[in-house]
Amino acid sequence: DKATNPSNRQEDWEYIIGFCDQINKELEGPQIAVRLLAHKIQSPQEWEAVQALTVLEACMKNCGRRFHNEVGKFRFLNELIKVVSPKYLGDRVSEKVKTKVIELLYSWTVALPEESKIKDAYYMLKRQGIVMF
Amino acid sequence: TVSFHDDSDEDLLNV
Repeated sequence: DKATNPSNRQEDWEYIIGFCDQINKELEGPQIAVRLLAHKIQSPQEWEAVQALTVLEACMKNCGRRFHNEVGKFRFLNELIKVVSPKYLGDRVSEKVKTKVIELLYSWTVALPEESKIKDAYYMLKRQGIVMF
Repeated sequence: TVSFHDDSDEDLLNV
């Protein structure tokens, strides 16, 4: 909540790194974290969603394979797909948030080729015309 | 304590 608080004036890296540390400490950290992050990323408040995406990116860089495995499941990827798809939340979500989600997905297809479901999700969005370029 | 490792997943959404 503190790492994504809409009243933060700017991204609060103390809390963001604290969230990453907590994931690394706990056995079920990645599973719990992705559920919390999916909820924040779908926030109707743009700034809360943007901060949640920054936290997600930080976790991908700092929480290792256990976290990558969890993000690389359709269970989580589907929550990101809902954000960009007009069939779900896409019409109500800002372009900024949608662009960031697509940029993250693309960056992981390059950085984590072993997480094949990320590629499946990204190329499905491309085929459906939701990712244009 | 023994932790249950959840390896389950769902299907990819269709948009």
